[in-house]
Amino acid sequence: LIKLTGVSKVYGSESNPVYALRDVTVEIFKGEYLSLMGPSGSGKSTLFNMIGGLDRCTAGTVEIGGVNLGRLNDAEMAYFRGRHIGYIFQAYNLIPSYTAIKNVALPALFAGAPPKEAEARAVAVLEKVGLGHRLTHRPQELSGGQQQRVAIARALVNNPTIILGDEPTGNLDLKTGEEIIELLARFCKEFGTTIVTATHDHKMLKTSDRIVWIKDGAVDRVEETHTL
Amino acid sequence: LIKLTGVSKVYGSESNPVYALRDVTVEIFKGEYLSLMGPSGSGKSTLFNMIGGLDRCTAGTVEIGGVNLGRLNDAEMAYFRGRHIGYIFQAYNLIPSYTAIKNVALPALFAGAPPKEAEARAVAVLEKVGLGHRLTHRPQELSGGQQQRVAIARALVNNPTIILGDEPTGNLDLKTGEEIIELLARFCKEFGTTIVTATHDHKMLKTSDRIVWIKDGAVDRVEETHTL
Ligand SMILES: Nc1ncnc2c1ncn2[C@@H]1O[C@H](COP(=O)(O)OP(=O)(O)OP(=O)(O)O)[C@@H](O)[C@H]1O
Ligand SMILES: Nc1ncnc2c1ncn2[C@@H]1O[C@H](COP(=O)(O)OP(=O)(O)OP(=O)(O)O)[C@@H](O)[C@H]1O
Ligand SMILES: [Mg+2]
Ligand SMILES: [Mg+2]
Repeated sequence: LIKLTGVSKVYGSESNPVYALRDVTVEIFKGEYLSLMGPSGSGKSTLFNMIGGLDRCTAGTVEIGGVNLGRLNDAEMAYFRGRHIGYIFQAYNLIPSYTAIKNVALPALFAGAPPKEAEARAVAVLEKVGLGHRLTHRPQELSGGQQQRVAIARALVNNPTIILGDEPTGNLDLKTGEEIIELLARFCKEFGTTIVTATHDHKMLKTSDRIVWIKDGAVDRVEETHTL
Repeated sequence: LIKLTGVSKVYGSESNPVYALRDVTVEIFKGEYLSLMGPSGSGKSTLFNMIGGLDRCTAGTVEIGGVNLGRLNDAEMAYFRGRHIGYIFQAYNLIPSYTAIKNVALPALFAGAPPKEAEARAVAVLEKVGLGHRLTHRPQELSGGQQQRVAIARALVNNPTIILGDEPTGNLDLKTGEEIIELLARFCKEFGTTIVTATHDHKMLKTSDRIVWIKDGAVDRVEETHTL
């Protein structure tokens, strides 16, 4: 479903380049649960920005369902992302002036759902992540892990084809983290959602079908989890 | 050194109160390494805001070194905090327009160090957290875990009496997380720094002298770690 070929990303200037991704080639299959793991600064979020079309490669191609993302203009990319991808950002990126409900309902509204239905779906998924008692709180009235769960709920509300989760359990305690991993696994099994997470959380290991280990911007190795 | 007596914090409105902290009484001794653990939303960050004087209790008192924080006005509190406390925020709170060096040097400049010395000390501690190769990057040019480490370095640069770390390893891989925990433990042993961390990271358990477990805004139990 997702195909990266020779993907490279260079930041910085001519005189001081940062090779964030170096010639990454990897294929992610429809319906699989794949985890990206590796040291801080190794390129996981950068790779996510390429897959989610939030940034463009310096070289190489990213294809999703046969569509070459590099061929889409910004408007087409935004539309494509809205229709197919649920993105959980490492820094959550919630709208500060919106309540939890409004933040989560937004993607549903963008996808064309009428306001009442969008809100009902937002409530349902917020309850699934344990925030049924915080629906009307704004981000600054929520704990770190609660903000993270609002970001997770927002990514799930449209039941998208692909969920990209950048460190989705980073600020969650053991029990809540396991509940979220369990929830993602259920989306994968029941709806055939393709789940890609960048994570430092080793609890993610037994739920993943495969693990791609990243080091210094390059793929270090790929593990099938039944061999672990 | 730090004494909380009957600390309570209520958010929200009269009609819809949120009891974030309920009658918390706990003492933290000079030079100890204490970890605060508990579910997402249980009150850890709120408790930190009370200890660090970033917010005021609804009831109860917070004393540091015999000083009742509630008696200080905002200016006195800011001065007190700048002199004695290094604070690692759950959301980092870095200055976006400043480089890593400038972000970390800021507390040193506020404490009266001349610019050259402040910069030299900032570089030294940034190298200690593994960011010697990212000194001139601004926050948006850094990975999540790198931003977290800049926040950590900034809390350490003045070698303060107390370090308050709110989820200091939340976005770090296993190895980097262990290095940071090791670094904090060294500050504790070598300089007698009092370290208080709010954390979900069970790697923190063996380094801590005591663990305070929080649940629904109240102290659930206190554990001495050699009994674990
Ligand atoms: N400004 C506010 N208004 C209303 N409720 C608030 C406000 N700030 C925090 N809360 C609530 O207070 C409770 C405690 O929040 P706190 O941030 O201390 O939790 P925490 O233990 O740090 O959680 P986490 O592990 O997720 O970071 C949460 O349930 C949160 O929703
Ligand atoms: N805009 C930028 N300019 C320069 N360098 C950058 C920029 N953005 C990221 N980098 C660098 O690219 C590298 C990869 O960053 P990335 O955010 O992908 O890491 P990561 O694997 O997600 O790390 P973490 O686990 O800490 O979140 C890092 O070393 C970072 O410093
Ligand atoms: Mg990242
Ligand atoms: Mg918190």
